[in-house]
Amino acid sequence: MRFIAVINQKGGVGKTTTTVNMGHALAMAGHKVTVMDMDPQGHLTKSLGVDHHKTPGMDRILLDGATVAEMKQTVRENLTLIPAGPRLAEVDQLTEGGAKRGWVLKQAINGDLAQQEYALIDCPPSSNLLAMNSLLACNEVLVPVSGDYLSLDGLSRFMGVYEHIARALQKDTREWIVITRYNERRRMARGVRLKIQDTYPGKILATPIRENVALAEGPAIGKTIFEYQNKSKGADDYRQLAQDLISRRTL
Amino acid sequence: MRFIAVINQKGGVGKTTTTVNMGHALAMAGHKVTVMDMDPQGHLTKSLGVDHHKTPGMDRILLDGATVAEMKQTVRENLTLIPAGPRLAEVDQLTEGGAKRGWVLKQAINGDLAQQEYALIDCPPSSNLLAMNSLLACNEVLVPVSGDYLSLDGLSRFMGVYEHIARALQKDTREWIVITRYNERRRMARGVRLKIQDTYPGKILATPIRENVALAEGPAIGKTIFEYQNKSKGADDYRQLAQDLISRRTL
Ligand SMILES: Nc1ncnc2c1ncn2[C@@H]1O[C@H](COP(=O)(O)OP(=O)(O)OP(=O)(O)O)[C@@H](O)[C@H]1O
Ligand SMILES: Nc1ncnc2c1ncn2[C@@H]1O[C@H](COP(=O)(O)OP(=O)(O)OP(=O)(O)O)[C@@H](O)[C@H]1O
Ligand SMILES: [Mg+2]
Ligand SMILES: [Mg+2]
Repeated sequence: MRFIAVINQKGGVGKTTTTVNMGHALAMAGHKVTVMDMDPQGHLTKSLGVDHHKTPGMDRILLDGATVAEMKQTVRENLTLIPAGPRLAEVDQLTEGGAKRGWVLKQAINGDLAQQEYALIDCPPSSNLLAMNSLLACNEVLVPVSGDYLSLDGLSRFMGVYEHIARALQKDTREWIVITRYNERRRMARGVRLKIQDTYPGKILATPIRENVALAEGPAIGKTIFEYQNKSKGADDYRQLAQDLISRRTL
Repeated sequence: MRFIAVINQKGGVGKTTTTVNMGHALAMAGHKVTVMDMDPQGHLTKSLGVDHHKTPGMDRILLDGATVAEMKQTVRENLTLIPAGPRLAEVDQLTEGGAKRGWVLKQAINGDLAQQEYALIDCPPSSNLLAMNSLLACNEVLVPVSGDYLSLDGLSRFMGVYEHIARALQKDTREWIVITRYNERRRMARGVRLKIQDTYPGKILATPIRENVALAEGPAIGKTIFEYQNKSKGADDYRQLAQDLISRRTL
């Protein structure tokens, strides 16, 4: 079972879009997948067509001790979702418990996802308690990076923090990078891609996700790219990215 | 003196790009402007060419009681910056003090910015303590929204939260919206723009900021759009947006 945090504190780099579409692609390829919404914005939840203003999920698990079994729901064939829940922002306000507060998710999950082959956690854009819980519960991280300089800065900042955590915990971890919102015609995007290849060889999943407006339209009606425009570049790229993740194929 | 929080918990919608370039445009138009980096990522700081890994600023003000006068630096004519500082993320881990923790920035600023005509605060993408401090210190908010559905969802979520706060504090506040990363050829972008005009009449600043790669390239070398490509669409739009803010010109 591969437990993967989809994470980058930089905003708008495609964490949610990647969790939704790579998650569905893995499910469509026959694997049992659970996706978890750790962002109080609830955009993973919304993107799958579930009411993110009302449906409880992670908030009850982290704040009230509800179980994964109680909160998860089947959203597609082979695909279960744990919604964010309307009270998830309260997690960041937990002040009791010191360092233990970072381990709540890992303990809550326990053995509940043993039947799953992949668990993907959609993280919020910050380095707060929700992100920390996701990191400590996972043995792999997937860092989406868009083809611009501020996103590159976000990547190096995250990798620095993560190496530190992994060493402190003596954890055996694996990092993956996926280049998103890739516009090949932009010199900057090509430059950022080369820079990442130089700095993190062996970590970049082989398929960059190209900029494709269909990926931004699906969420409005709760459809993944495969339901909304199955023949689009976005669909081709995420289908291929799922295969890259399965076979660990890098640039 | 207009104290404006540039805020939206949705990531990557152009908060930093707007603070840098509208801030510089106001300064170039002859107004005294202070910009403050409330994001531990330090991207406002970086975008103005200041070393965001080392230079102290907001972190010392909020954690150690340093004064604005001690931490500010002149970065351009008429433009001063308070950098984020490398320890800013520690603010979110402050657990003592209850509701008082939201007012630290307001108290720290005190009268120190009385000489300034505009203060713009670049907020992080989350609804945490740093964002709250920014909101409570300001009497106006500027919400950048990019032309896609998840960004629209972020807008309505924020406006809901903000009305609630303003009413609770019986504060007289003013909200502005700016449409960013606008790609006129996309039907979705036009649709989002119309939806915002319907829902928030009188709040949308008249000039949408068009997608223009030059805006993403400047930060790599610490140049604002006016220094990097003064004749670009990005430069024209932000110059005009600054005038919209000054004269309160809306759609
Ligand atoms: N390859 C792409 N092509 C076109 N639009 C995209 C692509 N990837 C993401 N988007 C759109 O860009 C916006 C930001 O993407 P997304 O919400 O997935 O990023 P995020 O990292 O999860 O953001 P946040 O930091 O707020 O959680 C969304 O409107 C999304 O639909
Ligand atoms: N109008 C535009 N045209 C082209 N690129 C843009 C435009 N506005 C912003 N960008 C680029 O998009 C990315 C995200 O913008 P920015 O960092 O300003 O957003 P943000 O809301 O501050 O993000 P965060 O939530 O991480 O703080 C940056 O690389 C920026 O340079
Ligand atoms: Mg997201
Ligand atoms: Mg920013």
